Amino acid sequence: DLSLKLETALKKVRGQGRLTEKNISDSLREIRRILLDADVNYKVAKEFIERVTEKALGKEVIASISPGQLITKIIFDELVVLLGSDRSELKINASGITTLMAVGLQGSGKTTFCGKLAKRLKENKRKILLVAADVYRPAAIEQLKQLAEKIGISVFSIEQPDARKTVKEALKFAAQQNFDTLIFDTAGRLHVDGEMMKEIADIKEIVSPNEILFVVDAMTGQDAVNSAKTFNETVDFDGIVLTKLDGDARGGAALSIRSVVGKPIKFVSNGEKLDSLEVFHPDRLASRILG
Amino acid sequence: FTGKIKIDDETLEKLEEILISADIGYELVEKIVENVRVKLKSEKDRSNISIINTIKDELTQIFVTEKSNEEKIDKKPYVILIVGVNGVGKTTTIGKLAYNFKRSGAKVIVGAADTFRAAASEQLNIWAERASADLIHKQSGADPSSVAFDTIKKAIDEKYDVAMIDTAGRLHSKTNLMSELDKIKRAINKVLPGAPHDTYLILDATVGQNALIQAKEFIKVTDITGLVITKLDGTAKGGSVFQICNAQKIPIKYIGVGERIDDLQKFDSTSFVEAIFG
Ligand SMILES: Nc1nc2c(ncn2[C@@H]2O[C@H](COP(=O)(O)OP(=O)(O)OP(=O)(O)O)[C@@H](O)[C@H]2O)c(=O)[nH]1
Ligand SMILES: Nc1nc2c(ncn2[C@@H]2O[C@H](COP(=O)(O)OP(=O)(O)OP(=O)(O)O)[C@@H](O)[C@H]2O)c(=O)[nH]1
Ligand SMILES: [Mg+2]
Ligand SMILES: [Mg+2]
Repeated sequence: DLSLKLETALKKVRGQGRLTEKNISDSLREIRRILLDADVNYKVAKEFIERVTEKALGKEVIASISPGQLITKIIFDELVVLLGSDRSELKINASGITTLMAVGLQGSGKTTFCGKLAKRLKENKRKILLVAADVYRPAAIEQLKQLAEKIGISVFSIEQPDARKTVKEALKFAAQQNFDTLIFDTAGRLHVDGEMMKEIADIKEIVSPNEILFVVDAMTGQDAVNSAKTFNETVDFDGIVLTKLDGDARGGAALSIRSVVGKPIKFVSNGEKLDSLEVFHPDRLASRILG
Repeated sequence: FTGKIKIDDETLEKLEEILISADIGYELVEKIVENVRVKLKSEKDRSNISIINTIKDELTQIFVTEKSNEEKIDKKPYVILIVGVNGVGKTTTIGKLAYNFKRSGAKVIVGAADTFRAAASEQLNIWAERASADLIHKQSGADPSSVAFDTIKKAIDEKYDVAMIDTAGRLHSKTNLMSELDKIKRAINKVLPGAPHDTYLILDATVGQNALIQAKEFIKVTDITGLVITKLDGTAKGGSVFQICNAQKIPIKYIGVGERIDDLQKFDSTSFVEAIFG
């Protein structure tokens, strides 16, 4: 428990009346260690500590609450605000076709997420088409088809390994067949792979998706800001999906990404099954990050 | 006279940022910086170049030199078990390894013991074809231990040189999945005592501090004889392996540097450490 950890560092604060730069410096060091252990980005952790210090300084230490509890509350509240003050819904069109797209690094959980999203939206009585736009990974299309079969949803794919052609044809097909929701699975790609980033920019241009979701593994470390920044610059994604939260990774990458791109975390994936998808709760992730 | 070394604090902070940004981890970075301070106390050269070189030495020394693989690789068949959490690159790495072994003249068979995930065996099948290796697979939902068992049995009977077992991605925090892994390992050992001769834990270069826990937990269930770091063609440095190697003394065997079949390299500690500052 964080407040207990900070208690030792803050022993000297009791009876001092107010929190000062001097009497909280030890606990700030401890908080920085906790954030870095939780995979929060170096620079983001630094900025976070500065914000917390600003909020904490001058605060009166009243008798009924320990200094450790006071600082913990400030940290926790600040973390919750940063993680999800602008919680938002998926952009679903009232009429016409809604198009959603999953993008991200290799292995982050995009294909599985597309299946989960399809299952969730199907429960809202939508006519869904999954589009297999990963034309590279061995058996990627087969993987999407097998997931889709479990939930009775169609998958669109073409013979040629051409992602741009796939999405163009998918749009035509969807219009002909009266689908109202298209979910595009794309290939995992590195943010430093120029050709692949051009592909995703082109696909965005062709499809003009209502919603682009950046799918990121919760165990990602310091590199999270690099990929998030580049993907955001390339496709200006609408939201983030944090996956594999059923593990024990602290998930600090979420704070790093939020601080750097300012986009909302929309979903959390916490299991391999197709029903393991939850709406994001900032307070839960905040306590998880703080360990 | 050896006063408290006056290393440029701004330099040390910049270096601390580089090391932490490489996922090396707060505690280990603090320890390295402290060791560097102590070392440079008695050094005439306290330039920034000297500091960086001292840090590079500290890091490089964490890696164990590969013990000779000679006697393992002469086992017939030489069995490798591939394990790790979800999506790190296990199946792809097996494809690459199969290709390398085939090119060195070995007769290779792979076992699709991921009987859980959608299209897992289809994916491995494509890699096996690309590598000209043979494949054993069963229907979805089959017992992974039986796939492993059948693969090794065939490898023995038909005199394969190398047999590799692909397993499902599993989070180390899931006890049932970790005991399934234990079962797979024991099934392999049952059909061929002494096997698996190598068990590689596959780690994603983008993983943060969770890597240390992953290694600890997988080691509890099966002897991990080597690490493979994948996706080093990205910008992640894979620095979380330093803590693992420091604590567990496990060699890093290979690194994955792309999605093609020939994108696997033997681990080189010097270039790995250089890349952190690159
Ligand atoms: N435990 C757990 N595993 C997950 C979760 N989401 C996805 N996975 C697993 O992670 C692995 C990778 O998932 P995929 O959906 O194939 O990832 P991807 O992003 O499509 O991968 P690429 O297409 O290769 O980039 C699979 O083993 C999934 O079952 C999750 O929330 N929890
Ligand atoms: N850029 C890059 N991508 C890689 C590398 N190794 C694997 N990948 C990609 O990572 C993704 C996941 O690879 P898989 O081999 O399916 O990973 P896995 O560990 O078998 O996944 P699960 O079985 O679902 O747990 C695929 O898109 C691979 O092409 C690598 O070294 N570099
Ligand atoms: Mg995929
Ligand atoms: Mg696999």
